[in-house]
Amino acid sequence: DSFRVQDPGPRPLELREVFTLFQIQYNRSYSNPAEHARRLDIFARNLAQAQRLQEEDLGTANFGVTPFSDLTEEEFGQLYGNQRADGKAPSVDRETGSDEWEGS
Amino acid sequence: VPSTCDWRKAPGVISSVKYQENCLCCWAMAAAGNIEAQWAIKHKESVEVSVQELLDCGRCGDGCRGGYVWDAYITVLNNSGLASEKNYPFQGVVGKKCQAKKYKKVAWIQDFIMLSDNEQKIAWYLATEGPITVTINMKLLQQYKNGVIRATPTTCDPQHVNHVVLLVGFGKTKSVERRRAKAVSSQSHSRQSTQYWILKNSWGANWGEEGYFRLHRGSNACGITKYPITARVGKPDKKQRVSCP
Repeated sequence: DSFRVQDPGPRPLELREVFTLFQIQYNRSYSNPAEHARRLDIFARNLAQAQRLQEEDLGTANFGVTPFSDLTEEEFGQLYGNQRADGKAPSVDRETGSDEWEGS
Repeated sequence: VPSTCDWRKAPGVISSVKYQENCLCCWAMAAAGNIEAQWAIKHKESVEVSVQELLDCGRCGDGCRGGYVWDAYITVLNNSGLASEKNYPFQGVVGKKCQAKKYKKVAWIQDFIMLSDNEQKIAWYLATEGPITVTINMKLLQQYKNGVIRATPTTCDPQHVNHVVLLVGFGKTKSVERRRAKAVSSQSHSRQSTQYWILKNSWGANWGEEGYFRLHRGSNACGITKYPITARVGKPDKKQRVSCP
């Protein structure tokens, strides 16, 4: 009688459950189990990264699961960035002088 | 410079948040948003211009593979304006042929300029002339949900800018919004407010804060001062200062 099972309360969601919820929310499906496993791994890394950002951020931002959570940083840059400018924006000389309308 | 400014509060100035789909056209969407806002402020007429025209009619012809915001303005100048979004709608892929001549122009520009890299001067221009485009490092946006991002050069390299967005305003948080203040109740904490920029993205209204996000103002967060560029609409000799709501 001395042994009692305490109610642990609601358990935290497992990574796979969070990933399934992500797939449902953002309508994601993968072509085969290997791709699914790869995306789950990327998802886990991104969640860890979001947690690090959350801890390091000095502002009020919240980081977490987003529509891009199953993409690597490289894929994200290739799919949503301004690829032509990515890392190789030209050096532009700033014109000295007035910002006023009269400037030529 | 006023303490806050939000052009979203001015009716008809900021159009709906767009979704760029699988097309790397942030540069065209930001330029279109800039022209729409400047046109609405200077002419008191709300317009929605064609992003597709910028993609189809650009000199490089591959607008869905990325681009620079100045290319968009050169296209507008070469075509003597832009058609409406309604007549020449966004397709998410580059069309085979530029169809600019088929449609009536609904907005045009005089020229375009790059502003100073001083955040106070950018705020002044934003408040007195209207929204502008900026190019930022988008690294932190992959995991962003909401709030004010306060980046450092280590977490977000200000030299490596790779995403163009529309700067629509600025403001400051109330002290209670600071996460550190609410999270670390046992520590003595700062009650300072945080100044921020308000930016319109092109990843749909389901991303971020209804399609928008906020970046810390005053620290060149994610390289926001690197390319502050805007089209100029209306005659240069007519000095018409406006007031940001």
